Amino acid sequence: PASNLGLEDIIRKALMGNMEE
Amino acid sequence: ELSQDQQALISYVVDAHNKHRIPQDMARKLLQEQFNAEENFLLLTEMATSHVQVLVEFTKNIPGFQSLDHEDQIALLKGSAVEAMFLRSAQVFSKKLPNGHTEVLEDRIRQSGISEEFITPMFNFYKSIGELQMMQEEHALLTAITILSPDRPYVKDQEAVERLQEPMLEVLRKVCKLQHPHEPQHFARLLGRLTELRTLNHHHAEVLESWRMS
Repeated sequence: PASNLGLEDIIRKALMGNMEE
Repeated sequence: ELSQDQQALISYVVDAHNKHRIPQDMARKLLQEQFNAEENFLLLTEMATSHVQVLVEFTKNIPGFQSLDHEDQIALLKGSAVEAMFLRSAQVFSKKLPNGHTEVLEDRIRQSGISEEFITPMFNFYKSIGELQMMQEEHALLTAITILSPDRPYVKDQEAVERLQEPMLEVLRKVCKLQHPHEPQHFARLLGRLTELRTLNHHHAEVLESWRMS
């Protein structure tokens, strides 16, 4: 779950374009 | 007067700011559903995650950001995520929301288990932002300026970040003059809010810790 991801993980994923639309 | 380039910069940043928001269904949930403490915690966590994703999408659209060193991009986002989140929330609280909505939101935050000593400065900040009666352009530019702070921890090429932040500051200064011609201190006040934001950011780690404990 997203709540287990750290801030940096979320940023890295979003920067790579893995964001769910 | 604003140059053509400056006008283009404003509309670009404002468009990006308006386009990338927390999904509406999530915001609706926050207002409509009944909640117990655990659900409240999960929903606020989900919102925070969504906020960071939206923030990254906004930031990618700031002219020049993607040309920065990749690790510096991460350092800037990591250093500013909390401040940008407070700015975005402040914008929500300064809007005229339908009757009762502000109270529901405030209740939810107050019942989230965060201790009162952190809640009070947060709502004080929302109030102080509300008093400035900022236009959309000011919100968008101030957020971009916060993100492009060269002095965040682990930023290697501070000069490259400064080169992006400076034109934004100049545009914001002009926008303040144009939008608030009778308040010569307006720009300085906005920058003062950034100092306040730093304090909130500084206490954020403690907030999370106290939240986890409770």
